[in-house]
Amino acid sequence: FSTFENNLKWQKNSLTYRIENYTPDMSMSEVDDSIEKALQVWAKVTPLRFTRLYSGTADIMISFGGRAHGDHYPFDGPGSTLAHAFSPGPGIGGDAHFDEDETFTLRSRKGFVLFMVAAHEFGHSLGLSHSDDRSALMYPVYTYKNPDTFVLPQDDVKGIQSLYGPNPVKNPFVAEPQPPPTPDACDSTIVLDAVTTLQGEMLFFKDSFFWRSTPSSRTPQQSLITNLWPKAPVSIDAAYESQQPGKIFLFKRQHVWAFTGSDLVPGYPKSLTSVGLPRGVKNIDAALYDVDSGKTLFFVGNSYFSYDDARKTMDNGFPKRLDQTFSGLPGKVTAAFQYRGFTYLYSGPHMFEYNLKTGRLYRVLRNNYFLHC
Amino acid sequence: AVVYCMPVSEVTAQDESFAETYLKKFFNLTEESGPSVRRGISPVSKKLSEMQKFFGLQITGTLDSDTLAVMKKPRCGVPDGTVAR
Repeated sequence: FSTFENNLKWQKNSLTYRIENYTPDMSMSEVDDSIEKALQVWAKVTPLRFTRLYSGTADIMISFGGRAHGDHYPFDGPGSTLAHAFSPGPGIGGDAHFDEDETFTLRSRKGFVLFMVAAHEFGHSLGLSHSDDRSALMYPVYTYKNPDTFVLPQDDVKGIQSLYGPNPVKNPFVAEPQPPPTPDACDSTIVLDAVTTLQGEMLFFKDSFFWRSTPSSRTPQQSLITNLWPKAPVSIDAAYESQQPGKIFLFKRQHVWAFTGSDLVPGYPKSLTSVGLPRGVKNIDAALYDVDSGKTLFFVGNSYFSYDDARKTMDNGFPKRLDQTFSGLPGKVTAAFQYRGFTYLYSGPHMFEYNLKTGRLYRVLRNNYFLHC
Repeated sequence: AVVYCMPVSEVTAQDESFAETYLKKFFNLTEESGPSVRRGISPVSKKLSEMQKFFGLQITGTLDSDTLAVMKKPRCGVPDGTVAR
């Protein structure tokens, strides 16, 4: 085996990938499966884990293109060069390009098995260059192998483990619990974990991911929460932006984290009592900061609390039942935020638009209304 | 007299051009100058030997049918050996 200059490698084990486009030679699901399987070849023998993104920039961007396709290395039509990939690094680093003029297949010999070509290219994306071992996956010349019985040759195992070490899971060939599927913002049944503004952007949280939507961008950008806030929890309960612009609070079970930029504010995480909530509250469902009144609303089950940020105390008369203020809500609030003077409460697969002062309900919208699906 | 017909493999000018393109792409063949040229070792021959060594072919420094056959196989577009580094 061989590696690139200075043993170039990723400095993290959680990597993201995104399939930017598809080849017409195979169905989309066949391409998805081939790519996923090709990445798992390397995950099985290292601590590396791969998560798929459906928008935004991933570490490994995967695309099909013919001839000149946007980098300085044009493809050459059918035959000869099948694909290429770039060694680990920012920008184009890690990306894999497949020559659209080739015929890619799921497992047939008539054409090139995408799984085999992709597994080889991802070796480059992770830091391996070519091997002169004829039996190695990283041998530069394509060799047909049945993807259903493929086992990574020892030369490649030694190569990739020289960079990342072995898989800490003892028996990697026992199916590991697969990471939950990447949530799809445009799934109409999606129930978001939390929503907040952040300096004019809107952030929508689900599981380990969040989407950020700016007034200018058409499609929201999907990222891993820990890419932006390395010390943040995932699958959070609630989030809100405080009156101090750029300061965001994330809630999960009995704790709250505060971030300015990507940095965790010293002293955090704290317990929920630090924002005035009674000790008996084990978790909250949603939170929002009301710009007009300077109050922070915490939604817990069928009630909500009003916290005065300035006086650092809970307002009298709270908690109140939701239906004392918000008409039309079918159940508990799962996410909440304010935008351009309106208050948006998510409950189940719908978002309810209110005027907080009057409690008047204006519109009932789908959860992904702001996600431009 | 017995005449042996030696099957001389035809390496055409086109093959040579193809091989040069291949060596430029995968073995960093450049229009070299310097000591090796002055010693008469052509850059192409030097790179051919490098390629033949990498692929376990007979190292002749000249373009033969086996070497050409490997060059014509479908492959990855990333350069080989030290070049990739």
